[in-house]
Amino acid sequence: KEKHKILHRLLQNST
Amino acid sequence: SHLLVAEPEKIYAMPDPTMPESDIKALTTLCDLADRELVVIIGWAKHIPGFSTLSLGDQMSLLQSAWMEILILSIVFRSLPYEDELVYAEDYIMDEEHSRLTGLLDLYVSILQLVRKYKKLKVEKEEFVTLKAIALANSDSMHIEDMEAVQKLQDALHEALQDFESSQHQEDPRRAGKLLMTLPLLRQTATKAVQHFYSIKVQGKVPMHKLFLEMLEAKV
Repeated sequence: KEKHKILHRLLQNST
Repeated sequence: SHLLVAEPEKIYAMPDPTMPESDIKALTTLCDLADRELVVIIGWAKHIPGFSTLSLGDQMSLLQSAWMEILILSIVFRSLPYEDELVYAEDYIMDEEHSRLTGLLDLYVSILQLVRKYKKLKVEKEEFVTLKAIALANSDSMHIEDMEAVQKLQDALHEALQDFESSQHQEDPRRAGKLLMTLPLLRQTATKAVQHFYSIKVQGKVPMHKLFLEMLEAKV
């Protein structure tokens, strides 16, 4: 999962 | 109706006016565009009813396996009003010659085949946004933790499509099936596109942003 940092962060950001 | 509201705004490629025309410039423009579209797609996915209730891991797996299908389906839908031209963005339309010069002729031919299919079906916006969500939910990722939850999402979107067709297209009881039968070609075209851009990444001549690279690597 660490490798996919940006996707992880963008999904966690509240819209 | 949720999906229509969630549909992203127009996007622009904004090629660098100071860079001389070349295949590297065109590929750089497309990769930059794709990177910005990916941010929009991730935000869009969260508005699909049911998607955010999936585990974060499953949300990532679906997006990692379906992102290129979603990008291509958007290009296809934007290109419907045109003849033999692909609308990568409002300001970036490529014909056959430009595609050939950029080394994207093979992809151009494949995407155009999809465009023709949807033109013949006279696909409507409601169908396009539902198909895009189905492509995400049906992306056959091998890393899904909660298959039941993903199946439920697929079922809900499939039901939405069937409801739309039974009310808006009574003239063709098999229209939902015809639309779903376009997905294998979408999958094949997306796989080709990922492989092509991965080979461009390996050549190392085209700058690529981090998110695009991340998603490209997740797919290969």
